[in-house]
Amino acid sequence: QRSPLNDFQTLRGTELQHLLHAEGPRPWQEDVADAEECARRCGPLLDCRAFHYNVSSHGCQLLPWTQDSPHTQLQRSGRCDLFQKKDYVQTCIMDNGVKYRGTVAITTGGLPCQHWSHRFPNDHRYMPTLRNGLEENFCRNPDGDPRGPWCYTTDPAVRFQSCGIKSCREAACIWCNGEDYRGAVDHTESGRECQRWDLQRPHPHPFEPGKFLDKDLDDNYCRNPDGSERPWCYTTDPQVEREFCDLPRCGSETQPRHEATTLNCFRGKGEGYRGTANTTAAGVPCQRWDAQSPHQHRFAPEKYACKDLRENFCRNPDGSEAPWCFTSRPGMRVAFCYQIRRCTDDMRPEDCYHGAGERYRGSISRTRKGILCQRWSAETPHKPQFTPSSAPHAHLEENFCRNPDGDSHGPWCYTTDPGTPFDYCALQPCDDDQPPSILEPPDQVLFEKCGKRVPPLDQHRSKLR
Amino acid sequence: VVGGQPGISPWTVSLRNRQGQHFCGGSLVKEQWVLTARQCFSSCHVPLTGYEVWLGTMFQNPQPGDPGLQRVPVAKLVCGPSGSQLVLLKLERPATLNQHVALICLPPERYVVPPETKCEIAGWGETKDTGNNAVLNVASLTVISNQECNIKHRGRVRESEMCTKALLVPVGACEGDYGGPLACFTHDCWVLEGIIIPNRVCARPRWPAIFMRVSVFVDWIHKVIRL
Repeated sequence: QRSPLNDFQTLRGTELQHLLHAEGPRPWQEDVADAEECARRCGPLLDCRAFHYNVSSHGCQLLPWTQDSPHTQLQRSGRCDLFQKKDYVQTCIMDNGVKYRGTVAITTGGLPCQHWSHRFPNDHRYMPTLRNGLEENFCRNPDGDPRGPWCYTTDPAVRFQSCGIKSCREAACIWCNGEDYRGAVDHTESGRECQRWDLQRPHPHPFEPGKFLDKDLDDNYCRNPDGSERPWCYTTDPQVEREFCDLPRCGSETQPRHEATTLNCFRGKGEGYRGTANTTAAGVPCQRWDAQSPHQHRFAPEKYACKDLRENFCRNPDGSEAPWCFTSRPGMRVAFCYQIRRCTDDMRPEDCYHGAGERYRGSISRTRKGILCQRWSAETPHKPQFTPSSAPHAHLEENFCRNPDGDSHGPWCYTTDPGTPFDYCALQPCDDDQPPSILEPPDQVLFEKCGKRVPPLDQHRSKLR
Repeated sequence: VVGGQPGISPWTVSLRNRQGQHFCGGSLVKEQWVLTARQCFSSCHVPLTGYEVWLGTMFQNPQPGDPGLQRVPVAKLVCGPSGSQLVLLKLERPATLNQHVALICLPPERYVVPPETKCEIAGWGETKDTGNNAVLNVASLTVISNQECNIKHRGRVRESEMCTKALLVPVGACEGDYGGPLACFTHDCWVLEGIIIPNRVCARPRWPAIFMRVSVFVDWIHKVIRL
């Protein structure tokens, strides 16, 4: 049950513009049910290489060109998604490349290709037609040569030569368990075609591309969004839900991915944690990774060589929220090891302040996360509540950290990051500073609106069965 | 929650990851703001697409038709001051307050809860088979002074933290409850005095539990919501 979209590569929120006005816009076909319908119309047409699908008007515009055609340009679009036939835009080939329609026009020996329509310097019998795709001087494979696309060359001494276009399998290899694989293989190891990630048939699944932006679940390419042992995909075969893909490994197994490893704390999701904590936060001992009881699992150490699944140490082999383990308790399959401390991701403090820092007059101008402070006199990216004129007492100079509102947590600044209105600075209380204790006797408090619960717990409890 | 019982806590919310799984608790302090624990998030700049807050239900896995259920995407995360172990989550839209969903009061700045004050924790976390995993569990705890707490914890408890009395039987928060509330009944109202953070062991008998003291960070909370 393959989708016609399987032949297309998607660029979300993108329009393909033709810069030569003589070409003129192509007509829109309105009220097309969905992008698949567009693909069904474009697929069989030899002069349709791509199409726009308007997600709001459900319109479809068939295009005879792609982003690799001359005088075209990609443009961000709030309305359209661009679908281009894989054969025309992929830089790698499947099988022997007879369907390749890319624009490589040079041979492995570096010789420019001869135009197919030319019979000089090398005469031949392959004349271009709309169907055989022998366009310009692009590498093609009209005779099914097992070595892939080739061309006649412009060197009379070399009649023809292969172009050396890599197979999509060889074009990208996988590190560790292939979580970072972003190649274009779209068939499983048994040869079944992959289902598109943005479709729920034939196999419904939870991996919606919009929800897993960091996994780049593009089109129907093999990916590893769930920490499996290697990239996989759902298949277009209704009888087979998902299968692994056959992809080459890069180099040695054991090097970790790009994050540094930590021993006494964990950073981010803890994928680099290599410490020896071996109980859950609930104090339950962890099960050994190389054991299958009390819990059977798929995380065999030899299949996750670079995840260091030694003994029963807390680890994060699948990109979960934090280090975790299978527990030794039959009734509790897995648990996080949140008792492991988080490494601080603050910058090292560069200066110090006394009290709450209201009298700090230093020139530190970075937040604890390293973001540059916004000038107090600026209005963007954040409109300040405190300005040099509104708070003269605070000496709001340039973009230096200050504490105009007596914030008890120290000097701060508005930041140049649009997403972070303000943050505390890379400062710390001076060693000789003793903040006053807060453990004073409580004083009276009055609450009006919040904190009420209807009905009160004890009454409600009496009604519970 | 270990040693608790099914109960109601209309300000307690469930944080859900992209797979829709519950992974932490939180407290609704404003219609559009939830206070929870830093420990629950991998970084202060984590992509939040797909993360949601579920409110208005007692169930860990409510049915889609659950009348009280509100599912609100998380729009923004703001990390608390260094050492606070807190984060504030801004929701994409305000929660609707009703008999299933209510705000909890914030204490005045630097307010210290008197010892012996009655409080409760709530969460959908690990029960260690002492409760019903399918619903919200609530357990009662009593505040003790930092001075008393530091006897057992050998002076490690900071002023920005607070403690509850050690009990002979296992009662307390556990994995999956982090970020949830320690709510105390003060002057005829429930007030969010503490936030559940990971302790070395969950609900350890004869051992005082440690929470973050919310009143130390109330000025930061007001500032973030205001700015």
